[in-house]
Amino acid sequence: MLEARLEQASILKKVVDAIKDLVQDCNFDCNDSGIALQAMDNSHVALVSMMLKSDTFSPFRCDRNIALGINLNSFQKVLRCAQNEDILTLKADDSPDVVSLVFESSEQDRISEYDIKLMDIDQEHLGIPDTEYAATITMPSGEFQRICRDLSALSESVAIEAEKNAVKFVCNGDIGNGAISLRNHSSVEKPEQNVNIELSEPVALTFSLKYLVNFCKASGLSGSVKLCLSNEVPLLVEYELASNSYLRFYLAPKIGD
Amino acid sequence: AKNQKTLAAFFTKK
Repeated sequence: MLEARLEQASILKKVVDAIKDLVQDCNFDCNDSGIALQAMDNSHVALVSMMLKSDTFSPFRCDRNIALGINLNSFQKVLRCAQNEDILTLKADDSPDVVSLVFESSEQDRISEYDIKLMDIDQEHLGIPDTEYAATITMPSGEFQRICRDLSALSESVAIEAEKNAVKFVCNGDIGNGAISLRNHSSVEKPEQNVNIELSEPVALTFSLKYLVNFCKASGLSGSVKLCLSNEVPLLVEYELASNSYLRFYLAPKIGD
Repeated sequence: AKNQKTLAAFFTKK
């Protein structure tokens, strides 16, 4: 059986809020290492990969591999019934028809119990190769969100160009063009504004802004975001969570003929 | 013009 207790319901609320416009029905794969999810959007252009390690939960117990097939719309409806500060416990049998959620208020003596009916989801799993990326950019998640939102008003796609000490986001649209450059920046006083660019070779790739704007819905999960790029491979956008957990998005590039 | 690729062009099915 599965029993996983989260100190704060907000983590799961934010994860589901962040991915539910990209993927609809997902298997939450539970085993003794934690709860994982991998799902592609309908067009097979973007992929969500979530890992909530067992250390994220306290306690965490999962004796067998259990796949919880959940409709994310339904999940969101139930998670909205939890206060952000509530303690959240997920429970399921070994061959479950439902997943149970218990929300406990730490301040009040209130316990809320919900069940969500599970579905059989036949999901394609992709093997994602370990990649040594040519460029890794760490920047404030809010800054990345602003850039994607601003450029999406001008164009459908953005070119991300990483070179030594600088990364440039460039778009060309019908009404005009835009470009935002960021340089390495580190401040002891405001480390949350740091930009770090690690580069082994220059990279320039073009991506659909529609998907990037969608990924940025995860900005509330982490103050910083990591962009990993190599020429002619999908972009990795990673939001790191506590206890080595993460929410990752992969986006296939647009490539010329 | 650039074409949108799908992930299948880069990742293999498990």
